[in-house]
Amino acid sequence: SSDKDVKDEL
Amino acid sequence: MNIFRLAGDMTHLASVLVLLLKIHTIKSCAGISLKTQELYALVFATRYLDIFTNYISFYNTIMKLIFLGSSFSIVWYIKRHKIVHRSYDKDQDTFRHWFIVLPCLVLALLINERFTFKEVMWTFSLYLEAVAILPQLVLLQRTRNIDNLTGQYVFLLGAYRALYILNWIYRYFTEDHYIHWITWIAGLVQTLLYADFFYYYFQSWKNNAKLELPA
Repeated sequence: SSDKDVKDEL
Repeated sequence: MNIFRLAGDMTHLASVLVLLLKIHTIKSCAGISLKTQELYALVFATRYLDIFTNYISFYNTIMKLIFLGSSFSIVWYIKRHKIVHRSYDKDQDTFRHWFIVLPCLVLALLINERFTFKEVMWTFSLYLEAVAILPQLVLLQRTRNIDNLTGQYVFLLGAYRALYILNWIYRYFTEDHYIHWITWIAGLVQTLLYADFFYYYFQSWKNNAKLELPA
């Protein structure tokens, strides 16, 4: 799950 | 990071600061829904499970700590602080948590991108954040005298969501493979919930009148 770019959002 | 995303985060931060100002300085939580605040604490607790295992940036970690810390301390203030607790509109703030939490949990179990604990919790936090404002909106509608800080708090929260949508549109056109249906639909639903509030907020601003939502 951590490879998704959306995870850099809050 | 683009300007919309940064502006969204700063608006979100400002909303938290406005609420803390009201609670910490004025020692009042009148018009603030404890239910919504508890739901936000749950949103951040389930979304930031990877805070210490998945490092993204210093900014990211600090912001996560701020949102976690502030949401739990706001809940603590309303429930446990002697003076603040007295101003809590308990009889008006009647929304049931379970009507919100359970459907979101079921939906996250059914519709997610990957069936792992962390991923389901993360998806759950998106669904929950989308509807967590509902108890607050219901309470606003029941409050005859909405004070300025409460109105600004809800307005800033709504503005933060609107800016995140602009951020997604920007990222969609500037980045490859940037498609996140779950995030976008949940975010769109969340922003639409503020439409009614925005309408009356701008009306009161234009007419220089007190903010009041029709029952």
